[in-house]
Amino acid sequence: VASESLTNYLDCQYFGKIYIGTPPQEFTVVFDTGSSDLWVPSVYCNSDACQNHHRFDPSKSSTFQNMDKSLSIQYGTGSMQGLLGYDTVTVSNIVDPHQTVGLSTQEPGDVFTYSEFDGILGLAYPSLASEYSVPVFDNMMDRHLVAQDLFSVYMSRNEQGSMLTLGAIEPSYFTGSLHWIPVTVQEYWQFTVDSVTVDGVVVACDGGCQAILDTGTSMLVGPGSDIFNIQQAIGATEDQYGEFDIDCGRLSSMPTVVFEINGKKYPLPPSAYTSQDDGFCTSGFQGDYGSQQWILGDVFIREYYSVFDRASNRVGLAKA
Amino acid sequence: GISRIPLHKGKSLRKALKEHGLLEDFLKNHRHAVSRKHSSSGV
Repeated sequence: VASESLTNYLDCQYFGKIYIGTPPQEFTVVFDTGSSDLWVPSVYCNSDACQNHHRFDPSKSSTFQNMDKSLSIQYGTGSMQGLLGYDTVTVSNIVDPHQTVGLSTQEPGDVFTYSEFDGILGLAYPSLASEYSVPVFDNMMDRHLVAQDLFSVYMSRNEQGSMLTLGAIEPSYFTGSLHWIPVTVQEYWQFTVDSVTVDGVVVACDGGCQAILDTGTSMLVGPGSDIFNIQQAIGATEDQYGEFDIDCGRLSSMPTVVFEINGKKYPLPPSAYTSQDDGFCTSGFQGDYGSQQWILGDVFIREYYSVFDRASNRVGLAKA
Repeated sequence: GISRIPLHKGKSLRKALKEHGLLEDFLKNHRHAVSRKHSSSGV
């Protein structure tokens, strides 16, 4: 049984295509460095959320093998149940044979009916995966399908132009040099942040804190009280649902928020940590009173090209 | 050994729920869970 909270996929915006089976069946997935399983809806699932998405049909794949194991993924609004199997997964030009794939048979609740993605492809460490599941990138490494045991992500602010590169670092996506940060716990892509400052004053993460670099989270999430301090420093105000609004007219006078990681400063200007939609501006910082862990999501990754290095268990960051 | 997967920036679930008039209910009912990212996979 694998449990994985999916509530934070609410703001996910970056999607890519993969193909499962022979002949290949197409799926749109979130490439998520904050989880480790691969799952997609299956034809055995009649829930609204499944009906509205591409569903994998094992009977139409000559390479599918049933594992006789079940999978359960926990949503904020319910749970997804499914089966585990093996099949060939094609990601761009890489053909990944005998890959464990989760196939949902039930997705209660109507929330994910409206999601643009069909499933999730996890890129975190195998310790986060369900018991019988081998993460896609681990299978690729084991079979020597990637030139180097690392992958990198560039997230564009535009609709097109974002890129996930398996097996290489692409210098055309960043300026200056990459700075490396050791992974502290090999589950998520986790490392130590030294501090968070505004105008040279520590406003959060005083004395250091643990953070994960997560392509499957849109916002920059931190402990509630720390994030509240940041919201105050940037002048964001809380609405009735706990979201923080910003006066769009103030964007040019708002401060830069600086994350110091492994002795190097990573500034986030207002253009990076705010979003503007239909004339409303909101903060890209989000508080979580239930956790001490920070999540550097798309808000951070758009600003910093990110390398996830499994060979040396380190994360590389450079100005995107 | 090098694979490039173009990602597209699409519509977030938040925006889709808003368009279907479901966002307010979702945030009301799941406010505490929206930001949480934790996996107990393998447990």
